[in-house]
Amino acid sequence: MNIFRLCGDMSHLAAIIILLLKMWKTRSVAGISGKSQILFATVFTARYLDLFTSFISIYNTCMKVFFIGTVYFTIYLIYMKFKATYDSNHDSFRVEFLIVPVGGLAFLVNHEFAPLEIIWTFSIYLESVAILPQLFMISKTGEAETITSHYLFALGSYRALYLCNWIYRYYAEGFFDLIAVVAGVVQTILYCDFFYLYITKVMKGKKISLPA
Amino acid sequence: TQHTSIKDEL
Repeated sequence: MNIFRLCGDMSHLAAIIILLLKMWKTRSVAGISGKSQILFATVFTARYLDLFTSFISIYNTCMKVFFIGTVYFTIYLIYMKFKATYDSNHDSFRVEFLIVPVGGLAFLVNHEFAPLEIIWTFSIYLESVAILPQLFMISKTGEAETITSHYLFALGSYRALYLCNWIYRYYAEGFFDLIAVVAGVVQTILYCDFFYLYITKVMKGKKISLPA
Repeated sequence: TQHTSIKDEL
């Protein structure tokens, strides 16, 4: 565990808590993509199957259980409890265009052709693009609430901090995972446009609104 | 450099 990794995890944790607080306090899931959350649930479920096969640390286990628990609770809030506020018309990204190629790629490009390893690889690839339905929704509606922007900033920062973690680990431990690094770079690049808007608008007290 | 099959990251 190094400082980049810890900050990355804390950023990820903060993102999830910000999203839950937004939904709970406003009793609304407006502006949130249910499809992105379903993709994240798929990512966590696929990646954390190793909860049953290997124990790493109390920290590791607690975080995994928290991530899985909260993402399913988020889906419950979007599709059941606060369903009336869910903007399904604008959440129209076709997720099969992500799942199918990502599944195929996980079969073709992996570290080892074994079930758990392929499922892990699938989760890494899927995570890198899972935010697309959310970004697509914002581009369709042309705006994002400030709290939603904070959520996205924390979520995007998490993988950027992991990139720093991997650079550190490469030099400190000789650890290098090409699949995670390439997917992490792709994931971070997808947020760049948003990061720019966040820094130029949200940090100056304005909300994100795109020209029509 | 090494790749570990035990994933210690989240």
